[in-house]
Amino acid sequence: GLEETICTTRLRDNIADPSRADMYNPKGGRITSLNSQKLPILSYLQLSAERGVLYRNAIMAPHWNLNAHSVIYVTRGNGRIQVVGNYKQAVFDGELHQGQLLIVPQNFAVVKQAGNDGFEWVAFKTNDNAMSSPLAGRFSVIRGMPEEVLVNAYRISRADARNLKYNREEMVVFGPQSGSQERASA
Amino acid sequence: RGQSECRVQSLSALEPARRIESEAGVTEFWDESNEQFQCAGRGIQGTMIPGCPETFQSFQQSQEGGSTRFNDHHQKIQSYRQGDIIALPAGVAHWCYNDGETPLVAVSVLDTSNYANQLDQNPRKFYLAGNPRQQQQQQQESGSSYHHQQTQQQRSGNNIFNGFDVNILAEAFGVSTETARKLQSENDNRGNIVHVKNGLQVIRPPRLEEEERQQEVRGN
Repeated sequence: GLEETICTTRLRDNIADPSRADMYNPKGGRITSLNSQKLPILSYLQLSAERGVLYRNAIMAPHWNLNAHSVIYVTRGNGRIQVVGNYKQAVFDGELHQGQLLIVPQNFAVVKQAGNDGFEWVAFKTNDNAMSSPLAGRFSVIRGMPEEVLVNAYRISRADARNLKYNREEMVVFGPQSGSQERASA
Repeated sequence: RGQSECRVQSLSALEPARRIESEAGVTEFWDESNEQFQCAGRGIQGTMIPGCPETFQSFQQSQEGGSTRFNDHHQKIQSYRQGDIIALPAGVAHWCYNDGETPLVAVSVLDTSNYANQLDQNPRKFYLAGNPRQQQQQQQESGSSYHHQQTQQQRSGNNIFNGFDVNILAEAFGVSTETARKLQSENDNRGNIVHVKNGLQVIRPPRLEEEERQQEVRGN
């Protein structure tokens, strides 16, 4: 029965259509991902894809990829990207423009901030079910930790720990936040 | 064995207690009753798995109206004690805390050839907090024969927030730059194991023996 599966399998999908976004924030932008659960042929290729659109000055939550490298290709606009490994300096800290490509190794943390023209990219990930772990936002690893652990690990007050955990209610696409400092101190 | 017996003053390299040579290889066994294996202490541990909900929640009851106010919530915490094996999936963040009366000794086995690892075979630690760099620099000064190894350790010791721009961090977390700087732990010389004054107060169900004790107190 394998040949029947191969012959009838779906080979094409559309991740540019905004209405099919997996994550959407009207202030920040949208992310659409495509993995082998949505397009089974990808399990043969061991690849998945992600299409991202960040509006002007929006941020994609800092995160790391658990099980895949990521190849980011910029399709429109520009943005600042920082990639950080397990030593002090960022391994990449610069502007990416349309037509440029950047590789983010597995487990390295990355943050993207759109420039004035917005930032659009497509990322190819080297696992058919690529997973990432955000550092900030509603699904973040920081939010998954007890307040008390943050207080002791970072030597911060309970109020600061609470701010770290709950100030960003968005999921992974963050709108620009002009008054973040006032809110944090309030 | 009672908790008072666990006094590991120093650890030593152990020779296998038994060695079986076969036609095509050797099997070595260590004595599981050795004190070093027995006295491992106990602790609690949190693993943050992306996509999993924060199922441990605490609420505070206000005295006036009797209304409940949300206090804190986080992902599941598990207790462990001597003899337990903890398996962590590749790439997830975790923390642990010694809530026992004795030192907590754990042996980590890192599987760099696991299916998920697409990097090289070098084990890498990505710290979310702490700044163990300075501690390792001191070790480096004390001996030169391990220079290469120590340099590698020094490079692998930093907190990942350290490499990010502090303004981007502040914006991503929605906090002040001062708090973002604390995330980077630049002036924190405590290393990656820190002392918690007055014990770590986290939301977690009691251990079995604690629960039994509580039930005895509550008994008729």
